[in-house]
Amino acid sequence: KTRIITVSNQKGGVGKTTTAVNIAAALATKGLRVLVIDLDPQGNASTALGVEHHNGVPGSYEVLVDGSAVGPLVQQSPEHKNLFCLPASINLAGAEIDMVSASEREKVLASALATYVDQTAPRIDFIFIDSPPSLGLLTVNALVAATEVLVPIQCEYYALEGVTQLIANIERVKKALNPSLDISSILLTMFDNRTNLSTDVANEVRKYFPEKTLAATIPRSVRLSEAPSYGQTAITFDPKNSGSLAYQEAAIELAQRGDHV
Amino acid sequence: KTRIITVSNQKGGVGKTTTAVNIAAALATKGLRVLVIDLDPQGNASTALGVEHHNGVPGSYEVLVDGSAVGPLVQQSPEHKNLFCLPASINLAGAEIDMVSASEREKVLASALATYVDQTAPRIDFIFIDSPPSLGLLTVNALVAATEVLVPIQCEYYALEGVTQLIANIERVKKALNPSLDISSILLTMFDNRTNLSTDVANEVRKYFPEKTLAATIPRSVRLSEAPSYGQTAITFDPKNSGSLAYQEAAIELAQRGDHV
Ligand SMILES: Nc1ncnc2c1ncn2[C@@H]1O[C@H](COP(=O)(O)OP(=O)(O)OP(=O)(O)O)[C@@H](O)[C@H]1O
Ligand SMILES: Nc1ncnc2c1ncn2[C@@H]1O[C@H](COP(=O)(O)OP(=O)(O)OP(=O)(O)O)[C@@H](O)[C@H]1O
Ligand SMILES: [Mg+2]
Ligand SMILES: [Mg+2]
Repeated sequence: KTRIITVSNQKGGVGKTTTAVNIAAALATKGLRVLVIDLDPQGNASTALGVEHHNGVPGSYEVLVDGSAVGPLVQQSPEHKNLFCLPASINLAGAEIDMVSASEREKVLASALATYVDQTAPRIDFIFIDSPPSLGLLTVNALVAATEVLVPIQCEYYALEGVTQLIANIERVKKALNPSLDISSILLTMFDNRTNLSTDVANEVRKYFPEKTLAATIPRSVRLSEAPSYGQTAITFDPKNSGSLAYQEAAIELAQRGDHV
Repeated sequence: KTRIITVSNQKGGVGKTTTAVNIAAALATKGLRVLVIDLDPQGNASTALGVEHHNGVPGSYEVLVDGSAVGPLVQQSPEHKNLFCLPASINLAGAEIDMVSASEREKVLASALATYVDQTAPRIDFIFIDSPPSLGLLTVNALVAATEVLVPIQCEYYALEGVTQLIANIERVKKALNPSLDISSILLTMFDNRTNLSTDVANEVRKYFPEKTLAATIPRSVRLSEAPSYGQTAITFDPKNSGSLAYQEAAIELAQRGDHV
């Protein structure tokens, strides 16, 4: 069964995109077929995966607003033969307004992906949805389409403060629109072992979510933030740096969790 | 004339809140009367300014959706006698949906602030509006209410990529809703002098926006991110650290710019 994982947190800049593209790339190098759906109008995931997404390139906007099928719009990522991307271009910024009057507007992505998964051979093993830093219609579509949620939490105070709001919103979507939705994993990101703040936040998160928090913690690593400027994931750009190795570990843990979910 | 400055960038985690609260606090310590409007449902600015904003405390939601006056909802910040805050509580997350059918929904904050400024004595010198990482109705309200925009840009690759989209959106609001709106200043944030990436991004931004980019650059400093966990701005928490000193400089430069705007 294809696992559809939404990477979500309404707090900005916590590592949603960096997590989605690097875990996807790590799984692809292990032989799994992986699709990343870019649902953020900034198109950062499309950039990191090296796919075209300038104005006019069809992608997630066309799926959400025009009802286009996913399959024909999926692009191969040059990163790896098992890695694919449904890109986001600048028109996605207008999607939430354009979708307001659509019927069942929260379920558009869910039904488009159900069709895509049924019709695609060989099977897609993982779909990651990179969502924007908000709780609007794009993120709701991502949560309704997902079988599980991966929540990156930056090791900073504000990021900790926002977790309660995020959990409440996921519960709301679960109750109203997607009963099988669950937070399957929490990933601590941008951990800086030189500061007490990082350690304090990491300890708090592990205390409150002992089961869900992945053992792997992603350290702060400049190679992770350099990779997108070359149109690559860190897994390809510099596979041996501390950030890439941590994402490799996180990917393995996430894949293993699937057996028990 | 009261300067109304919206701190805006749809890229998440670039330092919007940290910039709004620390520049506001720096100006307050220099004798200016400053109001911070928290327009982000995460309520991070309210936390940093030490004001109550749990569920039920009236604030920016009531102004935007119920048409409440600003004055009675403004709270004194314990940080400084010249510093005030219109808080955001969790109900603000529903504001964009609740406002969709309101008439002139983009101008609600602008007219509420015009009344507040007229009726408040002694005069308020600066109003900073901390906006969320998106380009929805909350951010549009902030851009329409503003006399100028302050854009924080994190010294990272993705932050650079998003600038074109931001400029295009500000132009759109200027043309349709607020002809006097202009980007008065750009502030480079989280500059890490140990990495080439930071230097490259900073040089790019200064090259493209030589006039608008403030001379002051905010360095990465853990004291800036620790302060909110004590419910304080860094200006109060640790006035002599590199981050606070840089924000003091930026505040002076911003205040001086006003004479020529
Ligand atoms: N572990 C890390 N070490 C260093 N830099 C990182 C790390 N993870 C992410 N970054 C950088 O931090 C910034 C924020 O990360 P990213 O853009 O992935 O977050 P996001 O949650 O997707 O942001 P947004 O809310 O805007 O979508 C980016 O510039 C990214 O390159
Ligand atoms: N110069 C700095 N040095 C170190 N940490 C910083 C600095 N500026 C901000 N931070 C920290 O980085 C994180 C992001 O900053 P902040 O929350 O101010 O950004 P934002 O743009 O307001 O985010 P959002 O898009 O979620 O509103 C916070 O945890 C903050 O404490
Ligand atoms: Mg992102
Ligand atoms: Mg903020």
